[in-house]
Amino acid sequence: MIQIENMYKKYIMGDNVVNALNGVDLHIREHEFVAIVGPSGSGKSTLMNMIGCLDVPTAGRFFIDGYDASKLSDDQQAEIRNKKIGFVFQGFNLIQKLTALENVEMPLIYSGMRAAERQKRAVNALESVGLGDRVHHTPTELSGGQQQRVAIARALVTDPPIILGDEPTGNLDSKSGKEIMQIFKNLNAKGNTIILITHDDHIAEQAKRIIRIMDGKIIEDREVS
Amino acid sequence: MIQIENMYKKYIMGDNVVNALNGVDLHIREHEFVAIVGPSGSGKSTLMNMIGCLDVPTAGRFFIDGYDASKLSDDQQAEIRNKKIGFVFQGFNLIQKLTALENVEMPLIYSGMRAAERQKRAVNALESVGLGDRVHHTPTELSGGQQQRVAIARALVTDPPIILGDEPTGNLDSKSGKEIMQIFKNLNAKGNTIILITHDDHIAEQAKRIIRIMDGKIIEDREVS
Ligand SMILES: Nc1ncnc2c1ncn2[C@@H]1O[C@H](COP(=O)(O)OP(=O)(O)OP(=O)(O)O)[C@@H](O)[C@H]1O
Ligand SMILES: Nc1ncnc2c1ncn2[C@@H]1O[C@H](COP(=O)(O)OP(=O)(O)OP(=O)(O)O)[C@@H](O)[C@H]1O
Ligand SMILES: [Mg+2]
Ligand SMILES: [Mg+2]
Repeated sequence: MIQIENMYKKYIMGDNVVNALNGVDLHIREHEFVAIVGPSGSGKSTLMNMIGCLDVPTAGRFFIDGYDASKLSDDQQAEIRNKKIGFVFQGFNLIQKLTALENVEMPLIYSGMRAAERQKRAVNALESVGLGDRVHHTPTELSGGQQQRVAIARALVTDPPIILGDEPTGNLDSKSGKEIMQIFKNLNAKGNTIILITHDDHIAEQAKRIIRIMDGKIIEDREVS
Repeated sequence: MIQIENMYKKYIMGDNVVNALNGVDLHIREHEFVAIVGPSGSGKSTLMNMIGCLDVPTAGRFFIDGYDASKLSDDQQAEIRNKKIGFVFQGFNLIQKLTALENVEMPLIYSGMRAAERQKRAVNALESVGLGDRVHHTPTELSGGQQQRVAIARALVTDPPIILGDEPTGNLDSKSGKEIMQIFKNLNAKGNTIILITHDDHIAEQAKRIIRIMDGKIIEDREVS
């Protein structure tokens, strides 16, 4: 379902080159539950952005569901993102002037769903992450962990086949974090592919496979026992 | 040094009232090392913003170094913030068009330090958090954990007597998190007051006192054994 071959991502800053991805090969199949771990700055978010069709490598190939991403037009890439992928960003990327409800409705607007059904689904998604009483708050009227949960609800609301979470529990207390992990486990049990970046070993050990990255390379790739 | 008496912070949203702080009494002395813990949305960042003179309560009194904060002018409050407090924000609050170096220099510009000394201190602060090779990157050219470390360096660069950290290790792997905690411990050993909000019990147990908040109230306040 996701195939990365010999991928490089280089940033050129004056005389320096930053090798954010430095030769990555990776194959993730449908229904997997993968945790990506590694030090700060090691390339995890960069890798996630490639998987989410949000960035383009300097070299190497990327296939999603058999399509060579480099051969797709921008419109075709946007369509794959909207139909197949739900993304929880490390920095949330919520729209500041929209309420929690309006933020979570956005992916359903792209899918052409009509307003009454959209609002019902968005409210359900917000209730599932414990924010039923915060639906009309804008991001600045929410705590850090509440903003993170709005970002999670938005990633889940279209029930996408692939869910990408970049540090999805980083701002949550352990009880809220457990509730979010239970949501991901339930989705994986019904067939969604889950890929999470995490700095928390407790979270990583709840996945089925752990991929460890260092300096832009995969140094470990194992099943969770 | 920090005294909070019967503090309330209410937000009015249509017919609803959110009691972000719901009767808080708190006394923190010089040289303490305090961790503030509690569920997402319980009032921790709101409390921290009061301590940092960044917000005004709905009711109750706040004294910093003996001054009644409500009797200070905006200029006097700004002066207290610049001279006494270093703040690591939950959302980092870096200036997007400035480099890491320029972001860390900002508090030194306010203090009137001249350019050569300012740059030297800012570079030292960035090196101390492992970012010596990222000084000319802007926030969008940094990973999430690197942005967090720039925010930490900026809070430390004036060596302020009070350091407030809102989830300062939330985006860091455990090794980087340990290095940051060692910085805070060293500062506390030389006399700085450290107040950290954290969701990580390992981090909280490294403080000397743990304050637990729930629904805008302090429900526990104990020394760490
Ligand atoms: N401007 C606002 N208007 C309305 N409600 C607000 C506003 N700012 C904060 N709140 C509410 O006040 C409560 C406390 O927020 P606060 O940011 O202090 O929580 P927190 O303990 O820091 O949470 P987290 O661990 O998720 O960061 C939350 O329930 C939040 O929704
Ligand atoms: N636009 C850019 N220009 C230059 N360097 C960049 C840019 N974006 C990222 N980098 C660098 O690429 C490296 C990898 O970044 P990435 O965001 O993938 O790290 P990460 O593993 O997600 O880290 P964290 O755990 O801190 O979030 C970092 O060292 C970062 O400084
Ligand atoms: Mg990252
Ligand atoms: Mg907070």
